[in-house]
Amino acid sequence: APGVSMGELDRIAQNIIKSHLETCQYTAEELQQLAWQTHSYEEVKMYQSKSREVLWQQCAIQITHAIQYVVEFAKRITGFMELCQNDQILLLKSGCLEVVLVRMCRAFNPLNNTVLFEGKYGGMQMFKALGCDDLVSAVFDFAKSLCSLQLTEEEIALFSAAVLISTDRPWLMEPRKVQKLQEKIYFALQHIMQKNHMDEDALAKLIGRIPTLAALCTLHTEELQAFQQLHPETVNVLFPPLYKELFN
Amino acid sequence: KEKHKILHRLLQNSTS
Repeated sequence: APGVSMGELDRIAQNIIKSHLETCQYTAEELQQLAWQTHSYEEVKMYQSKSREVLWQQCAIQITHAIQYVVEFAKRITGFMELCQNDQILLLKSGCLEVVLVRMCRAFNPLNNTVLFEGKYGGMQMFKALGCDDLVSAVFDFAKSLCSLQLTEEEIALFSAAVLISTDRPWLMEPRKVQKLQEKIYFALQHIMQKNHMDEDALAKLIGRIPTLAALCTLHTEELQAFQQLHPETVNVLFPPLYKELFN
Repeated sequence: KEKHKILHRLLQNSTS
């Protein structure tokens, strides 16, 4: 990388990895312990029997909780806090859900296609009552495909940061500054992945998932709009304020 | 900032 020393890349990487480890919501050890704790048949039936509004609200709460950890992740990244406030807000607004989806692969078990939700692992069928099977199955597919890349915690940390600090977001006031930081993160990620993966194309495969991430977020927005048309009072009164601010 | 009061406040607050 021209004009960047290995020392600087290493500093950036270590800062991002530290931030991730501090703000990842569940440690790797906690996730390991929970690994085969799955929701029972009765518990799944219980989720399936909830009304659409109730389950949407529960999911909105969980997503918002996860987003709060992503905000903290961003705040502990030195380069992110050096961006102007406008761009910090823009990047988080447009990227926080994508980062949640990346982080989700840590709490996804590809052996039985279950995700950690409200304390235990459960499959897609748990979310039937939401009435957006396409979105749920797309999210599960994405998590499974990300798991197949067998990313280390460090790689997840750096990839999360690269997804967040993206020049593809409209209305950035200092796109060049964002670009420089993003490039350094990708260089650091490339360096780490070259060491960890036999597959030379591992980073390219990872970058190739980014359009899917964007599509998932668009689909989420569409589903929310459709849901809100039918249940405006649920969204206005019962959804977390941060969720509404970001996605409404 | 005006349209994202909660996000702005989260960014301003000291680390939680």
